[in-house]
Amino acid sequence: MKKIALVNQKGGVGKTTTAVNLAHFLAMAGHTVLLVDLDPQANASSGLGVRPAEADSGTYRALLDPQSATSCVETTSYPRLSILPATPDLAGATIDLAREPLALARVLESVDQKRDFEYAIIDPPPSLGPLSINALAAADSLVVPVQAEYYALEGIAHLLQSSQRVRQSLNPSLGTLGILMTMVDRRVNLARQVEQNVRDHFRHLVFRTVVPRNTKLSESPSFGAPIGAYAPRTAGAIAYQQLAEEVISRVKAL
Amino acid sequence: MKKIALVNQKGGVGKTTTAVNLAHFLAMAGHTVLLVDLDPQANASSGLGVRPAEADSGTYRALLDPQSATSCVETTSYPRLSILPATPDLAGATIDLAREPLALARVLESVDQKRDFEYAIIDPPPSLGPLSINALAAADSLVVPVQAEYYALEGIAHLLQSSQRVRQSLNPSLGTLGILMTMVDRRVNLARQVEQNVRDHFRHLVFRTVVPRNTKLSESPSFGAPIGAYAPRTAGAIAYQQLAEEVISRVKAL
Ligand SMILES: Nc1ncnc2c1ncn2[C@@H]1O[C@H](COP(=O)(O)OP(=O)(O)OP(=O)(O)O)[C@@H](O)[C@H]1O
Ligand SMILES: Nc1ncnc2c1ncn2[C@@H]1O[C@H](COP(=O)(O)OP(=O)(O)OP(=O)(O)O)[C@@H](O)[C@H]1O
Ligand SMILES: [Mg+2]
Ligand SMILES: [Mg+2]
Repeated sequence: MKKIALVNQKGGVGKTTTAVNLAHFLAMAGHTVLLVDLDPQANASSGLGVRPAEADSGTYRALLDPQSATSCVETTSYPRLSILPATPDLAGATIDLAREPLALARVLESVDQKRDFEYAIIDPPPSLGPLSINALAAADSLVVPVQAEYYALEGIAHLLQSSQRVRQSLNPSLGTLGILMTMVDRRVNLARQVEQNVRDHFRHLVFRTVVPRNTKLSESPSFGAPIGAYAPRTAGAIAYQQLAEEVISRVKAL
Repeated sequence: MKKIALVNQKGGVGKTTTAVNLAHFLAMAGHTVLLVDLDPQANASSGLGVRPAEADSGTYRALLDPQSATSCVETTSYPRLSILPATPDLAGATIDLAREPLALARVLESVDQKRDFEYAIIDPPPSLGPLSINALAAADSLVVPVQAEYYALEGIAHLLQSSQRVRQSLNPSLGTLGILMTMVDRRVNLARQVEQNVRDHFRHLVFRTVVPRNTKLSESPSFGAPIGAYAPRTAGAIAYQQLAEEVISRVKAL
């Protein structure tokens, strides 16, 4: 099972939008995928139309008892795409998880023994707190969404330092799969400058795929549907399909 | 000193942009203002062109030693506007602050005894972790920026519950000054629907001022300048000036 975490402590850069749509296009391409919603806001869950049945279910229950994790996995209406949904209790778990940085790694190990997922896509909250540290410790690679805005630029170096610390202490096999430019409006000067800046600095680490700012992408969660189901021929859907292809080829090359 | 915290655990909704520009327009209106950057990403600091001198300075040092807080306050190039800048060390402080929910309240008490600020504007990170709990415990009122997007809608109820818990346990005088609609593009259906939804639900709590999506607002931090200095006659500047007037009149009515 390839474990990919979407990380960036800067808020609102497209972590959830990328997690939901990448997971869906990987499933459309024939792969079996588990989406892990690790954010108490549960945006990835609602973005796929999944409202967890009870409060004490999904990712929160799995973290408390990794052996029972498989029973916490729920199906979605999209073939080959399953989910560990988030519940608000997850916010309360951060205190316990501060002392258990490998809780999520144990959950994914337990799921991997019993189920046959080819990919796990992890969507953490916007912070470098216990939930995100768990994501960094459990993942074998990172996708870093970066909004084409000034504030988003400042945070990347800080993030790469934190993942370096996790690599040294908790998870030596953690790599960076790529940096993804999101919400890029090429008509806006600042967006073009930020993209150029990121490509000059991080070179081949930056995906060729660029996700444009596109209203349909922000509308699709209100219908509980990924973009590939809600508006398949729009620029946002085409970009995320291309991203899935690029992720598959980068994973093969690892 | 009126203490106003910008809170919303949803990322990228305009907390920092509102903190910087509200602080600047309050200062332009003749009030003395302290901007407290409580986010380790230090976006509010860089948005005003302030790069903290040493790592161990600003908000982090003030939290460690509230009695010395006044010496951590720095000036900005804008009259009547001072700042407690953030440094990356702040990220390390969250472990200590988990046990000290009133550390920031002590800092602002100490500053209030020695300096004569009429307003303190607090900019926390996107989470309900120790730094944000400190902000809720220290503030006497909240401004909640809400992006006109689907995911942003889901988080408001959760946020108001958390501030209710803080009101009961740590800070009985905490009130909500208002909910501010941000990045509203009235040409987009979803944005109009979300705004209508929020006004129907929260009624008079929602500020009349609406901040439109406007590129100049996202460009101004790259020049280290608030919008009122960078592009004073644009729609974003006019909106934040109106917000300052509305905040002043709501504060008087308290
Ligand atoms: N390419 C895009 N074009 C237009 N809107 C987008 C795009 N990508 C994301 N959005 C919208 O922008 C907002 C922020 O995106 P999203 O919630 O995915 O970011 P996030 O990084 O997961 O946020 P958080 O830090 O709160 O977890 C959402 O309302 C989403 O619908
Ligand atoms: N009205 C607006 N129009 C256009 N862009 C905006 C507007 N308000 C904020 N932005 C831009 O949107 C991004 C998010 O805003 P900002 O950083 O202020 O949000 P935040 O809530 O403080 O984010 P975080 O959750 O990371 O602290 C920034 O790049 C900012 O420049
Ligand atoms: Mg998210
Ligand atoms: Mg901010």
